[in-house]
Amino acid sequence: FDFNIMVVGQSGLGKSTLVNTLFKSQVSRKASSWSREEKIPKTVEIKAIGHVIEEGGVKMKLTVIDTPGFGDQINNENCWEPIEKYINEQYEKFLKEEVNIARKKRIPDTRVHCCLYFISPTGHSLRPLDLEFMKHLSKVVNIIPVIAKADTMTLEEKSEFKQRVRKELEVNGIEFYPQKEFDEDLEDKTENDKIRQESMPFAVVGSDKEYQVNGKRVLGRKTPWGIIEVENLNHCEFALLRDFVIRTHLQDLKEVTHNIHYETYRAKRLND
Amino acid sequence: FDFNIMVVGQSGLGKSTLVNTLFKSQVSRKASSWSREEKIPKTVEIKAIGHVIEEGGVKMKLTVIDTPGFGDQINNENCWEPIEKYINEQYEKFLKEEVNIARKKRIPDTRVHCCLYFISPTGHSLRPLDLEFMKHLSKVVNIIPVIAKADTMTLEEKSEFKQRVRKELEVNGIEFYPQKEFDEDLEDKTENDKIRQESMPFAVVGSDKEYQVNGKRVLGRKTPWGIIEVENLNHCEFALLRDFVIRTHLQDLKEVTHNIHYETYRAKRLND
Ligand SMILES: Nc1nc2c(ncn2[C@@H]2O[C@H](COP(=O)(O)OP(=O)(O)O)[C@@H](O)[C@H]2O)c(=O)[nH]1
Ligand SMILES: Nc1nc2c(ncn2[C@@H]2O[C@H](COP(=O)(O)OP(=O)(O)O)[C@@H](O)[C@H]2O)c(=O)[nH]1
Repeated sequence: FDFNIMVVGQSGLGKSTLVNTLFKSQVSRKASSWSREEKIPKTVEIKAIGHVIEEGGVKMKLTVIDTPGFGDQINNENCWEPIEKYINEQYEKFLKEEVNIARKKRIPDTRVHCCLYFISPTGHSLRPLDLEFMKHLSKVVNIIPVIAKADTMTLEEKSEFKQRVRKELEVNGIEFYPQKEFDEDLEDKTENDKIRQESMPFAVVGSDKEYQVNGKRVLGRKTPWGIIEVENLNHCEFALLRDFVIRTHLQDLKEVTHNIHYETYRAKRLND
Repeated sequence: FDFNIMVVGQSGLGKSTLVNTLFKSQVSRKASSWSREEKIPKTVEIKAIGHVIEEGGVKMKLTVIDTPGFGDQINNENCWEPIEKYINEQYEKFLKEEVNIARKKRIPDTRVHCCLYFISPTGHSLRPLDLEFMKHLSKVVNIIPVIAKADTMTLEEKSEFKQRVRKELEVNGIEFYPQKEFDEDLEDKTENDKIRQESMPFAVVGSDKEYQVNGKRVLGRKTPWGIIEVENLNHCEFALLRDFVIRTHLQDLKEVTHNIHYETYRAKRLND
């Protein structure tokens, strides 16, 4: 049971914290010997770190693919290319294994099943880099856009920002997961329409610290004006993202990757 | 009584809100017919908007110089150049007027007295663009770095981030206002040392909305987990920045601009 999730976004958008929160375990660079004061790399690096985790009683090999350096330079032209290249290399690896006469019973799957794209909570709109990245990459991988550090915004700012982001994604023809064109039936479409038009992009807050609130221990961020509870739906949509990616849509994320994205790559390669 | 303040930083760091909060009056683009959904310009623009305001019983012509487009492109190479050019053009204007035999009794002063540089509250360190901008511009204008949207951080994160930013500024030889080399006497040095090593960069929050807290009307941001009070020193350092720029150091900002930055420009020009 392999699941490969990539995180993309400028440094400081809470990506490693969110990954830790999602998998309630030390699976991001904050947990390893990487210190938070690590220098921003001069070019985009791709770092895949595998972990064995247990989710709902099932053992899962989870690989988190980090992309430090993305969007952090003064000149970020084409900084998505190393990422697109990595994704295609995994399709190539799988293809080579698949066409092998003596292929393994179960091909190790390193393909990226899900790419979380972190949007900075500016309160205005998407940045040129956000649009460029998602335009290019939504064609080769499942992109799930999230609004990072959503506690930066009031409820009103969040709702306005979300609407504006959704509109911009649409105007720019960016199909994020779950893509409209892959809705299988009316029931699928109804459920996904609601997710696409109301919940997404999920406005998330992450934390690996626990506090006592109303007698319960909760994950949160403690500020002088109150405690932000990560799993409280009145505070942010972390719980919606977590259930979406790890529970309800995990299998579908893998299927769309295999049946659509990989298939597109394979068809193109076999035609060359 | 002219005071010219420039604001620089990526879109969405709360610059116009902060300017409004600083001058408790509608002096930024949010107040004019600029809508918040205005497109990010493709290059850096310089927009100077003058206002007459009253501060402490004194009428002041305040000009806010906005720099939309800075740091917002995919490629931000040399995006500080239009800003440096604008600053030098104001020195040039003043110089031309000064050397004029028939010069006015009071030369209109459009020189930038203070440049607020907004640092994104990433929690890690300064970005390459922050360092480049401040390295270049601290040589020609008074730079006051501020940590934007400081409510994004917990007290602990804020204190660590501040320390790291201060250290990076020092390591990179960036002299922000009040510059060590211009401390006039021991009393000056003692007061400014405290400001440089403990208070700055000021971690600020801005707001033009009012709420009732403990029977008092306060400027703040209302979130589901509490109200962030802009003028509460336990919440952020907005009040320190405001007093610093508008009350205690306003005159000195103008003097350093005239006696140091302008003088340096003038000497270079008259030597050519
Ligand atoms: N306000 C806020 N800060 C966060 C959140 N998640 C993480 N942070 C803080 O933001 C800083 C950077 O987080 P990190 O996970 O290292 O970001 P990354 O560079 O994108 O991996 C740290 O100080 C975190 O504690 C969040 O949801 N909201
Ligand atoms: N969290 C937080 N949000 C702020 C703050 N100041 C402004 N904002 C919000 O950030 C968004 C952008 O603010 P704006 O002043 O237009 O930023 P500018 O693009 O830098 O001029 C708006 O939704 C503001 O309400 C602040 O101090 N903290």
